[in-house]
Amino acid sequence: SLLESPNSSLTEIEHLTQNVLKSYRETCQLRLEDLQLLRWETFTKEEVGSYQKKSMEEMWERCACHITEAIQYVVEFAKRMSGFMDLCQNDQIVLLKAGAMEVVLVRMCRAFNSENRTVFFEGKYASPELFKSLGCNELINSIFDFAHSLSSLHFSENEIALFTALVLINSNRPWLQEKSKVERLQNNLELAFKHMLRKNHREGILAKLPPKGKLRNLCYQHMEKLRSFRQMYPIIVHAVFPPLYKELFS
Amino acid sequence: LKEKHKILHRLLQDSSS
Repeated sequence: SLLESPNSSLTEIEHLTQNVLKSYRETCQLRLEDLQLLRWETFTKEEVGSYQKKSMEEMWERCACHITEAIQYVVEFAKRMSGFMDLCQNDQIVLLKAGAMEVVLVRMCRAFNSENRTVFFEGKYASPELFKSLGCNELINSIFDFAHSLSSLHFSENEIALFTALVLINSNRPWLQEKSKVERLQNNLELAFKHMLRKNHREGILAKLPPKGKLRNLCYQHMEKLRSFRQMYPIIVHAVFPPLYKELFS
Repeated sequence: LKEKHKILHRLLQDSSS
């Protein structure tokens, strides 16, 4: 009904909110409490050095596997969201193909310690230097800058849940077949998000949210870097990269 | 699109997850 009725009641919006919060809680991959507990567990200099000495191929493969795992949780989040599975299969794929990585990047701010500019990676918090062997310092720094700016908003878990739902349900994605259905779900999610912010006196963050182009640009940079890596190591990508990662990004 | 995204399509169809 959320996709068909002309107007949504406050009760419907409240149901949608509760559904999105529950779907998010069930699929958030890492618990915030655990991330907070490990907040100051950083890699030692020796450990950072050993990551930096890894080959570019090994580091790329590791990161591709972690991104793929994170994306699988986002797919599950989408599937549990009211209305998503009522969209046609083409549009489900379009939205996930365009938005899954963007959601992963937003979710990353939970695993980011802005006080020492580190991110949770393979059991501890890592600085950008740890990723040196990937050969994409500019992209890594842009992702860290993005996580830093998002952290300054001090998102609550509920805010992340609704914000990421809105990152995913975007009726402006190209190749949608039933744009109006996506628009309707997006409008309801926007109402739900704004209603929650108003209730918590947090409307101020609306003006500080990252522009949609920012996330799109980070994802574009990631795909460009993958393209360069693939030119250098086509066999590695073909043989050892996760199939879902290749399907989405190359 | 479904043809080009078989894994994503399968994940979406999988009701056991």
